[in-house]
Amino acid sequence: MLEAKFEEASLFKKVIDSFKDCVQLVNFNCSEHGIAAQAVDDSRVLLVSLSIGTESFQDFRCDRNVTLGADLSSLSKILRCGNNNDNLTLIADDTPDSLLLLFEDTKKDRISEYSLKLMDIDADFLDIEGMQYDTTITMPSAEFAKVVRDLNQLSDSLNILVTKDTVKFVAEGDIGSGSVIVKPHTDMDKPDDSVKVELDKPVDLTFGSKYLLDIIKGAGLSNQITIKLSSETPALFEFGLQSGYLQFFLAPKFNE
Amino acid sequence: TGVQGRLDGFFKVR
Repeated sequence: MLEAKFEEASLFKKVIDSFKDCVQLVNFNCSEHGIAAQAVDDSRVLLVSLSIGTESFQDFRCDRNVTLGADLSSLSKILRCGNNNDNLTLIADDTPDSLLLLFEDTKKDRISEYSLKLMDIDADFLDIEGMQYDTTITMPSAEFAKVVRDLNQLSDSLNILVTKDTVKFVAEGDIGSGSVIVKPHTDMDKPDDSVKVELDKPVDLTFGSKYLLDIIKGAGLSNQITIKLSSETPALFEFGLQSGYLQFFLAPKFNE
Repeated sequence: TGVQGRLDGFFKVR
C-alpha cells in the first residue's frame, strides 16, 4: 500500500510540469525511500531522473515496492484539477491498475478524488551513478534559463566552454552570434545568487538548444542549478528538491 | 553545427 501525502499539491505539479514535455510514459518506482522515476526521450538524447525523498512529504507510507506506470499527459490533466495549496495524497494498492489522487482543501472542507488508469511500461532502467565529470558549475537556475532562452534565438546549438575563471556560453547562427560570460563569485547576502566553478579539466561542449529549453523548465523547482560536464559524455543538469532532485542527462553534439 | 549524440553506450542497463 502506498500513501504519499504532499502538504501542497504545487510541489508534485511543478515536478511533473518540469519534464512532461520531453518524456511521456514513465514508471514511478515507490519504495520506503520515496518516489523515484527515470525515463529517456524518444530520440534517446535526454534522460530524466527524479527522486522525491520521504522528507518532501507530509506523510509517507509504502509497505511494499510498487511501480506506477503513468502517461504524464494524463497525470498532468488530473493534477491541473487540484489547487496549488491543496493537500495532495497519492494512494495505490500493492498491485495497482490505477492511482488515486486525493486533493483536500482543509479550510473549505472540500475533497476531490480522481483515479488515473495505470499502464505496463516496458522501459530499461539505466545505471546513471558513478559518472566522472571534469567540471561542476553551480549557478542561479533563473540566470541559466535566461542564457539558454536568449542564445536559443541565434542558434539551435549552445556551446559551453569552462575554464578556471569563466563559464562562457556561445551561440553562432545565421543572423549573427552571441556569448554570455559568467564568472564565479560568492554572494554573502544571497547565497543562491552565487556562481561556483569546480574544475579538474577545461571543457568545451556543444548541446542542442531544444533539449536545453526542455531542461530549463525545471528552473522553478530550485533557485540553483548544478551542471556537471565532461568531454564527449552526457552532461548532468540537476535541480535540487528539499529532499531529492530532478536530473537531466543530455548527450552532447559532436563534430563529424 | 555538429551531429547530435545519443545516450546509448554511456549507461548500462541495470
